[in-house]
Amino acid sequence: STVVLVFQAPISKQINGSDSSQEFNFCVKPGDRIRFGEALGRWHS
Amino acid sequence: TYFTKKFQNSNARHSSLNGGTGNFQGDSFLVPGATVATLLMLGVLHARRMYQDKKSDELREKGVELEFQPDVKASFLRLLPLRSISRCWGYLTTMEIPVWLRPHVYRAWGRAFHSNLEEAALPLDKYASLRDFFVRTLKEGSRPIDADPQCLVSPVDGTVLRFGELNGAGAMIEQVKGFSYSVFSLLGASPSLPTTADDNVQEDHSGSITTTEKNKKSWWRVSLASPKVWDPTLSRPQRGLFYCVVYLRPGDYHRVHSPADWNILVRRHFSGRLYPLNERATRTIRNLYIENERVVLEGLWQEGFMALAAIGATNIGSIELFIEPELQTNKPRKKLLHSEPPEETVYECEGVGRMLKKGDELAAFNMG
Repeated sequence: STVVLVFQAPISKQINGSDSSQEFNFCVKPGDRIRFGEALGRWHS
Repeated sequence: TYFTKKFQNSNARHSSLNGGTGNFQGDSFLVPGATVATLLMLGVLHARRMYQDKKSDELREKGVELEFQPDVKASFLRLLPLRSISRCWGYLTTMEIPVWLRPHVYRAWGRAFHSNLEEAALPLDKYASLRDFFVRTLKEGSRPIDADPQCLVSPVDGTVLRFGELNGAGAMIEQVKGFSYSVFSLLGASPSLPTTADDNVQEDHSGSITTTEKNKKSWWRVSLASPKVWDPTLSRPQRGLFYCVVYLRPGDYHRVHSPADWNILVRRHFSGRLYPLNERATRTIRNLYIENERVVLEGLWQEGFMALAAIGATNIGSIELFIEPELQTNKPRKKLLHSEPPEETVYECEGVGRMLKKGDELAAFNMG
């Protein structure tokens, strides 16, 4: 079986006018084994 | 040759012994010969399969990506009654196994499919059938959930096949190198699926700024529905649409959890085919994910739109929703030939659909 996740996430966001921005990035690679509860991706300033 | 000679000798011996009949012993010998031939054939097929898998693993390690390549076997699969086969398999796996035999059967399954039996919540002899074992829960604490508030967690155990960002109205997801399918076909033509960055303005190809009604609608729908209050100090948020495909092997833990705090608004059930979903099938069967039986959940999370498609396979044809236990999948279909339109349910309770926290149990795949 297979699960496909489709979601919106920040690609860039100015926070309160400052110059920092957020961007979603995957923290996996194709072929990686992953377990439920582990991070697929994060968006940090 | 060995068996033929042995058979002829034993035949000759028997005919001399009991006056020329010799038919009874000769026939009885034929049965082991047929069994041996069948076992030999299965052995050869398995060895060939292992050789092919090893070859594709070596290519993958070298970074060579196998391309889409339809073959005769894929066309042959179209002729098989895969849904009926799947239901028969499901019926067999519901058979109760004698208590003393259960640990041996589940250990054999664990060895064959690399399952980690230590994590099973119950002792092995408590799972009455293979189907009960397959949908097992895990011991408390087996899957710690990433507490980072700015991360999305995997909803299942499995292997990450592909991921990336979807751009443009076409929004295609690559099934395998050389073949892609549209996210609209996968999820169903959904009005809330944003097709580009949901910012109210977007650069079009001529570089001029255009505003699209659709984005406005999807943005206002997101902003009105999402619990967060619109904060004018924030500049316009730019959001992209991403996807991730995770393949679950037969030995993996097969329950599905919520990848984030999520309001599920709509459920769509596509009663499709049940092709196998293994690596070879993704390389040889066209439109695999949009032809197979699947359940799509669609809703909103803090960053906007979110949808999850749980896709069944021949051996794992059932998808059970804990938020809608009455949904039945992989049932006999009325119309055999063409595929039926998806059956849709809008979750209206609490006014904003079914609220789930990150990590909550959502669904389970099961056999048959």
